[in-house]
Amino acid sequence: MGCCYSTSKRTRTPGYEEPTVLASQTPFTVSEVEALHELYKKLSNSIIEDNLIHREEFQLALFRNRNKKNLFADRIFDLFDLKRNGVIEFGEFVRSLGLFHPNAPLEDKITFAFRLYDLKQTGFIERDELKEMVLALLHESDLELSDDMIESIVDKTFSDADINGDGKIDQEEWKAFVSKHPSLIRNMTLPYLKDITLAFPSFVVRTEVEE
Amino acid sequence: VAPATMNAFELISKSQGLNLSSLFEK
Repeated sequence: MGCCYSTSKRTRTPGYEEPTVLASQTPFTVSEVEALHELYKKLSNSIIEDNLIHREEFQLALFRNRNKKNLFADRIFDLFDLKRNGVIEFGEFVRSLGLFHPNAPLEDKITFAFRLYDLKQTGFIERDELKEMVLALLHESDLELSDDMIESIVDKTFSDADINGDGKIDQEEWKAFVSKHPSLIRNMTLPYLKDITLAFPSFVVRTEVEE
Repeated sequence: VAPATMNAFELISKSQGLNLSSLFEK
């Protein structure tokens, strides 16, 4: 039967989770999760047709270039890949994007940004990590700064954020720093997600589940 | 912007790799 075939076909997709479940655990409605599934199908079949987002497919979507190396895109991919099995499954995609929803708790956005910048995952943002990220940003942009200038920027930022002066930024210091500089997590909110079904109507093929 | 007044995290946050809106471009 048509209805049952459609359901079983979706169930066989690795990592597929029911929109009703995902909607109950994220800021998205069921319709929005279904719209995200249409986007997910496109992204997850752009290079390897297996309904899973591989790193190269993520890079391709972000940069229109599958081979573009970018420290921050790698970090985002790793954080989205909650099971750490090298791919972003649909449930991981929706749950992670939920953090970028305008209605997601600010606290969650601040924590995600902290984990993003804690490159070595030590529970702290250290000075060498901050410098590595500044160098990575300069590498991808046209901005050229002398090493002295870079050191000066890193020193100033670090001394502003490292309140207790122990040489590393902990989560509490990060929260305090972000509260003084809220623009730091501006990129943690994607206004499109507020109503993805209206912003991307072509992704909404049909609503299979009653809201 | 004078380098001394730059905030390193502000610089970093401008990375294209952190701009997920690109995922939604058709």
